[in-house]
Amino acid sequence: MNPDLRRERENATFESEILTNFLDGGVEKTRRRREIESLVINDPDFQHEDLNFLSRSERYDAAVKKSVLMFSKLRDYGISDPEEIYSYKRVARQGTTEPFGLHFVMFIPMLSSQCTPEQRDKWLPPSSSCEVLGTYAQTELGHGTHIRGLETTATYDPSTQEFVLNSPTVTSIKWWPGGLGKTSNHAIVLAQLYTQGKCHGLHAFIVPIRCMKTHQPLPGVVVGDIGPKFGFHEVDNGFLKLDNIRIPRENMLMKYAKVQPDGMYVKPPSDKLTYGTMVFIRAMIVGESAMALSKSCTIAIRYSAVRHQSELRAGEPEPQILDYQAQQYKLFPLLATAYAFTFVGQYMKNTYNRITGDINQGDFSQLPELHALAAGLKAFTTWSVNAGIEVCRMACGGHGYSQSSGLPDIYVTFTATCTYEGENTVMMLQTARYLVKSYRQVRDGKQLSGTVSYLNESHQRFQPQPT
Amino acid sequence: GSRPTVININDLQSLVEAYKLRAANLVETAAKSLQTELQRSKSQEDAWNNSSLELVRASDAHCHYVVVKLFAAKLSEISNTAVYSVLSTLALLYALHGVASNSGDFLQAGLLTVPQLSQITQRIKALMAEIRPNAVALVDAFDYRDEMLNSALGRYDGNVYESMFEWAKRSPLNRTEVHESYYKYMKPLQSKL
Repeated sequence: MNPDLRRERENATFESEILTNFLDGGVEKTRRRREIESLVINDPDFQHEDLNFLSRSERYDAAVKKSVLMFSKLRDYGISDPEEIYSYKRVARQGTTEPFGLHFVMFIPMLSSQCTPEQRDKWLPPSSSCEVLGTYAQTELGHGTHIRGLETTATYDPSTQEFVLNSPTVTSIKWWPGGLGKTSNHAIVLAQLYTQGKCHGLHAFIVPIRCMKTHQPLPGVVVGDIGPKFGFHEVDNGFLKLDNIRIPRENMLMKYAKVQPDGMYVKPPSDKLTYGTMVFIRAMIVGESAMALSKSCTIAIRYSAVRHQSELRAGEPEPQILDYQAQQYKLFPLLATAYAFTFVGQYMKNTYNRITGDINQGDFSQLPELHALAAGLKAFTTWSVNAGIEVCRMACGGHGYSQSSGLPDIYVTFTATCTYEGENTVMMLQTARYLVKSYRQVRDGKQLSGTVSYLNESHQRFQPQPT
Repeated sequence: GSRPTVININDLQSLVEAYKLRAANLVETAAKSLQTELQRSKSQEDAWNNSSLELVRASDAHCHYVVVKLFAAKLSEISNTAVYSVLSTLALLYALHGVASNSGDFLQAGLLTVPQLSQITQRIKALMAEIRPNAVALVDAFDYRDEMLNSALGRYDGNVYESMFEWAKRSPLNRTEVHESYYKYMKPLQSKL
């Protein structure tokens, strides 16, 4: 043990273990998390060469192997609790991304939340066993967060009771979904629904893209990898072009909106329900932000305790760089932010679970609040953390530039969150729409609840006072 | 028409209140900007576009308020005195650093006075000095195993330099003492000299 770090730990005024228990939610939770993490760390199957020394193709290969191992081992261990699965994968992935990621994080949750019971019976068992491997294809080459601008079409043909899917332009080619390029054999495709000559907006469809036996792309499907990126080197983020792909009517996810066999359209109770999975991911990104920043702070603060540099007082030995006030000013506000975001991440997860529980009971009243809060906090936390990781890297001097510091990998993996699942400025404007709407409601005499309830008070405060 | 509320910079609840009022102020500013743009007989869409800066600032302030409020609320769940003390210090630092970084908003809303700005800087320095002895323990509490951090600099045992040297030796460029590019390009060049 480095003597500086030993002294730091001896001089602390609190027991870090107690705080760890608090962050985990109790002693037993910490014990179980560590037990699960040890399953990976002590498993020789997960030992592999440092990914930094491999080519992209080798990295993808290693990541597919790891995805398969994770799936098989979790099944063998009988680990089914989502928190425990998350703990297991978090260690196994070692901060990288995985080709099966979207299958478990978006494809299956989308099936679970947007399918009718019959559809669930059909799709969930083969998806849970990875026979069907899926991804979530919303973003297009020429269109991102603005979903009304998406161009992919699904036109209902009542004569065959099929939808015909098309990418009518180059800009409509689906672009970026994780696992789409080489891994997935199915995709949930978001497309503008046309039936009885009318467009009803964006809806979700299950589209087979590769043969289940040979894994070759199906006729009319052009699919592949979008090429090397800033990070995410292990994942085959892909493109998808659809040319008159016919799928049965039952492949439209019809828990809420429906198309009857004759082509009649039945509206969903809320148009925001289609994007429920996006909201889920945004809510989860808040916790991911906390994790990326807490890892970066761990690296930078431990290193700042080990590193000695320059002279604080003439003639004395080089001090730990953590003793410099300017170094503290770089790192301590970020450390505080890491804790703040950890708690906000926990809140966001609980809020998501509570409100989706209400939605499943037919109560959609808090959906706009969830939508606005998830969008805003996703943008707020990812912007802060994106800048914060870079500060942590700079705080490590030249060594922060080495891949061995771990900081470049954290940065290039994390920075994508500022643009995926909704570009941050667009997210902030979505939140603003809700805030302005809430403000106008207060002005019209309505009492608000939830996180915007302060606008009730402020309305009184900002009224002119009689003199 | 509004009565200024000046922050007590040593009181977290007072800071939560200030963040709330800042958010409310900026939401109102954004709403008024929209209204003004609409009165210039622009379309709803143009008015929205021309108020984007105010709208993003309002959202940012709203989110910042939610974060500060949740951090402060979380403190009430801590039963251990020592842990409570160190996290309270962190919460105060988070809140004050946010005020200092966005001081224009707080000054404009009448929530902060100019003399308080230098007091906040002094208070932030004092809080950093309080945090200093606990900094390593605070990151230890996140409980990342070395295998998860994957960082030579962030190792739990602090054996940074040994680890960096071992890592460098594994670089593919070090598989041979002389790289093949020497024979392909450099040697022919040098042989012509």
